[in-house]
Amino acid sequence: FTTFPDTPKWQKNHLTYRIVNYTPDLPRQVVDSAIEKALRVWAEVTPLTFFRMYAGEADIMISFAVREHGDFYPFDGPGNSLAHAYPPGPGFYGDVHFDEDEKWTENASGTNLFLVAAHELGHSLGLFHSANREALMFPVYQSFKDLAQFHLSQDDIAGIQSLYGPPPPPSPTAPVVPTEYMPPRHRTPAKCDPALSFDAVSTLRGELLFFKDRFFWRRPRWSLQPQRHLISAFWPSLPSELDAAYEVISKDTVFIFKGNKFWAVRGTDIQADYPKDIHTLGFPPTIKKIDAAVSDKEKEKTYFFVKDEYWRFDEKSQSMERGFPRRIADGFPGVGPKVDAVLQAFGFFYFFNGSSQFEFDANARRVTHILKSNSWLLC
Amino acid sequence: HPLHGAVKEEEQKTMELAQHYLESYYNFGKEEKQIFRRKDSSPVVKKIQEMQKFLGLEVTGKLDSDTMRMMGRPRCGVPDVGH
Repeated sequence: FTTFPDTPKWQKNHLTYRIVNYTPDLPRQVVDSAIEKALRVWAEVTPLTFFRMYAGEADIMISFAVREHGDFYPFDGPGNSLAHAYPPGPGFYGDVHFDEDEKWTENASGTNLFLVAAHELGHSLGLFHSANREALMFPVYQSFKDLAQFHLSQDDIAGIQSLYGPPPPPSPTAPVVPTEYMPPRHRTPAKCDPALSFDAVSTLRGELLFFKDRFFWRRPRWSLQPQRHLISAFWPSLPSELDAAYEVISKDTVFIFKGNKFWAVRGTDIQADYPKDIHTLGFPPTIKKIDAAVSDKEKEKTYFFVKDEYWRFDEKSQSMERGFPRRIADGFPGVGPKVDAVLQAFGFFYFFNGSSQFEFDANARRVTHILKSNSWLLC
Repeated sequence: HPLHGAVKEEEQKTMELAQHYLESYYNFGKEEKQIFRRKDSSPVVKKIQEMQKFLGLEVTGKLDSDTMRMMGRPRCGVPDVGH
């Protein structure tokens, strides 16, 4: 790998990006999703996070243009130069330009927007070209047969981590395994791994969904046998490694959380004007993300779990209730201190914490069973 | 001779493509007015070898078919060397 001369890099880890315009070759949400996936490629192996802006000057301005487009580096029509980008810095630095004269696609035909975007964003972060043919930062376009198998080469990872270091270690309670960092995108969780933990769990129209990394297991009503799917196969624009998910049955909607954003999905459709910011639910600015959530369909109350506390949201008045947060240990004795995911089923709450699951009887206010988290997957 | 003219023209095109490629991506001396007078002049050969090495081609210093094919493939517009 190489970095730009004088090794320019961003002096902050939280970067903003803005998609300034769109190509007519693809639907907007496909472009949104390709750019988001391309940013996630780099976010997974560094401490960097990316926040989308919809107006004003972002660190990384992403646009489509043809021929002379105001930066003295005119594009050249179809083929040859596909796109270019500028190293970190103010103004047009960090920006990405795509040549609109290319045929942009979301698969292996034509010019795959995700692949080119991931490469160009490498430049926006400070990587120059690599002479390693396996590397994403190799200058000549190489399409992938199976895009789902795409991953950064070690050369790319070494390059970007030479600028920004590795991602922060998992939460302090999780064992730090001294092996080479294997980004979640490469892990393929095994349902009967006794150490299996979940990122999020939810019901969906009578089915059960168990989310982990890029995948989820689905336990349909008509079959006890869980099936594993890629999240992106059902909801292409959803991120992986979710934080929380819950269904509000009265609305036939599942709400899915990651970081400070949340989405509303109805079946496989993501509702318009989502994602929204979690603070629109009534969380204070100090809350950056939630760990788990579950909606009690009888009481029409939704519980949000953040570290060792929980909040209660009233679905009827659509507002966060007063007198919260409270300690999880007080409201749900025997559960916690931290919660990965929560499920309500058969009149119980099921709290998932690492590879353990606590069946909680809300009436008796006590834990009635402790199970393995993956017991629902018939292991 | 028409054949000779056609070959000449083809060669001219090859030279122009290679010159544009090396100028765009290998910092080939715009400022030093290095002109592609003869593709076997040493600065040109050096630049061709630099490009072949970076792109993982056999370093022949010549505009052989592999090199021409690689230069014809779609790529990123950011240079491979230099500022």
